[in-house]
Amino acid sequence: YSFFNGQPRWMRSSPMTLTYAFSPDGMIDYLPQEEIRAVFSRAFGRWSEVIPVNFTEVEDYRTAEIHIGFHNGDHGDGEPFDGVLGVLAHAFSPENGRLHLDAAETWAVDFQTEGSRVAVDLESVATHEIGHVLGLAHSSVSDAIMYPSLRPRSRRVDLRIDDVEGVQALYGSNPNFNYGSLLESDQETFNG
Amino acid sequence: RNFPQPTTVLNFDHSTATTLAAHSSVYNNTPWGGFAKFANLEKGSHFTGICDLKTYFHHFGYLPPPPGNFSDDFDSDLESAIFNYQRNLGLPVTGKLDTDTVDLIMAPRCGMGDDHTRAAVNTTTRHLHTTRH
Repeated sequence: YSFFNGQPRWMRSSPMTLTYAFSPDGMIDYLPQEEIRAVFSRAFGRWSEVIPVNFTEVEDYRTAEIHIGFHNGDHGDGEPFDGVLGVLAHAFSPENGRLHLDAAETWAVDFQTEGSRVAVDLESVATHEIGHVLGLAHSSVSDAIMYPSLRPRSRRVDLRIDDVEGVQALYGSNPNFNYGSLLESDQETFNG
Repeated sequence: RNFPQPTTVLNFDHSTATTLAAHSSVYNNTPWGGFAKFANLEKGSHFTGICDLKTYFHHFGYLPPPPGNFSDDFDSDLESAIFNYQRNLGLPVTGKLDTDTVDLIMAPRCGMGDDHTRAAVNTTTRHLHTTRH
């Protein structure tokens, strides 16, 4: 795992709660909004399980700390999106809070119903970008969430030891986190 | 079920080549789909369009900006960028555009650079460095 320079992180009193909201002007219409919200709720929840940080969705986009949106091409942050595949998404280091997904992708929440060869798993990308929002940079561990590449029609949503150690170095451990279960799951994946 | 047959001809790995071919068809008409043609090029070669690969490496933090435009030469700077890319992303470190490397370059990815010197904190580029563990 790696950090941004200076190891920026969200500085709030403990227990920390960060709010997030979806851009009213930057959403896709071919997936039900409830499903998109559920995907992000699960993605935030994975990080919450390992660090003492909670995430709450709010309606007011302006006052939220984390801003999520689907955008096309040049969307004003100096990092234009490039159409189908290529760059899928990007996010900003703490405490900026912007998380942008390329609206040109075929975002999928279920590959059984989305048959496109270029479909991209929304939950995998959301989980990765939340890692950036929290302060993690890219990892060289190929099965870690923070590995920068994700192939179409593939799914990578479970935090690995590398991700957990990195984010806990920034925020400490959730007292309810069971490290042994993670090791066990890593072992099962390895054997499987 | 067909399994790739091992071969020793020119150390050519058919299973990897098959993967590259399969992914190349998926990546047709995507931003980096055309990079498949760079597979197996070596340092010292000149190939039209390899400047686009240098732009890619520059974008993700592996090459400094050129004084002018990037050339189409497979030069030492490009080789160094490939070394670092392979090291960063857990590939066999060869410094060559082997099929595994080209296959991963073509794959979709996060827009954040891998050295995070271009981590977007504001709308302007900000120079940062990372600590890797």
